[in-house]
Amino acid sequence: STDDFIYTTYHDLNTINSFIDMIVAENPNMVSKIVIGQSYENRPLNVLKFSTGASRPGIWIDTGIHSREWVTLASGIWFAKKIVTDYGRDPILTDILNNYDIFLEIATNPDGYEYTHTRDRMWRKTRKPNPGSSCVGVDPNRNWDAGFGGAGSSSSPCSETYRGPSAHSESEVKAIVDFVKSHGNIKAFVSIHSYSQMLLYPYGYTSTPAKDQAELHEVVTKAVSALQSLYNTRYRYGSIITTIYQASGGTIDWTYNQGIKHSYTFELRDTGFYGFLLPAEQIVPTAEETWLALMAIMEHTKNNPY
Amino acid sequence: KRTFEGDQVLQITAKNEAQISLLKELSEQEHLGLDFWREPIHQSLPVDVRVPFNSLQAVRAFLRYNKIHYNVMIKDVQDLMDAEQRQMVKYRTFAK
Repeated sequence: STDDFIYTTYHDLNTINSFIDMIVAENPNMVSKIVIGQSYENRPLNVLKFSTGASRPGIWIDTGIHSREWVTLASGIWFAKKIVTDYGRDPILTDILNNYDIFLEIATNPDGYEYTHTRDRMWRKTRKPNPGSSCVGVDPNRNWDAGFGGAGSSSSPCSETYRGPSAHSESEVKAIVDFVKSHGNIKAFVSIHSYSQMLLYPYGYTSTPAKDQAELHEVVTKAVSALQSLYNTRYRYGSIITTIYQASGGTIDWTYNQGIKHSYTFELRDTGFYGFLLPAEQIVPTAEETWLALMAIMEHTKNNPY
Repeated sequence: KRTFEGDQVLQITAKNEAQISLLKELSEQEHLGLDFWREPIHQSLPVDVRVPFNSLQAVRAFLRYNKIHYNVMIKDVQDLMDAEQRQMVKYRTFAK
């Protein structure tokens, strides 16, 4: 059961999908699984839906879009268990879930993640071959129709930041695009990466400030303060382009341009020593501190409807 | 399965924009097979790069010649991956 599931180790894709089915089976009144599409290698793109009523606005969280960022998927598993455990116990989460649905896609790039377990631990991109090139895969965080093709992404299929032949060319990306558009009432969108210890908001493809920049900055300031309160993990925060670099075709630039005001990207910890190879004993502390920031974001979204 | 014996991850601290430019030039040397975990962007952000064993000597010489400070963040990437795998196998066996 998910009570004796081991949250303090990394798991392969099969185990993650088994966990997803278990948490649905154990919580039939709150949790369901939606398959929003297929990956290039025809794996199901599974999204957990946490809902306590019909026709609610939604909050989206995804992990693992870059496959070598293992701690993000492991944190996603922990978040799922946290939600079903705390509903009815934690008044803030209970109030959030009584007003919003939460959608959680844990393995957002399943082909890449499977590949990191079987062939190349350092793989980052999708696994679709690129016609005319010996290099495989597209960076799914450069493939969105937001400044697509601009500076901050590469036109070379061999680059780790290859944007792909066209916006939304990757089925893993298109599936989320279609879901967000068909749902039509997503109010917050959080895409979780690692590593660098940052909490970011749009834009990445342009230095033009987001029109809601003041509010977004207020939210990330609150969220980072909550995160740091647990283990004092130091985070930087701000817009993508001013805090890290110019990145075009990014996820949250597209979601923000769809009108989803609360669009954020996390870069989780590595504490400066391990990079993508964060030891498993840091999974739970990482998930715990990140959850405090997620709760701050979700609570602000709930208290400030738009 | 691809392995990473002897690969190291260097954490580089550029002290000015000229050194950032040098690191960007280094990142374009595809024959070195460098994997930038954190890109050279500006001097206030550290640069982390996984260096294949065969390129270690050349990269270290380049950094020393250009007086670019670095330390070794991961001494052997494969060792860390092996530890990760052992940990997973241990728990998988336990779970069974």
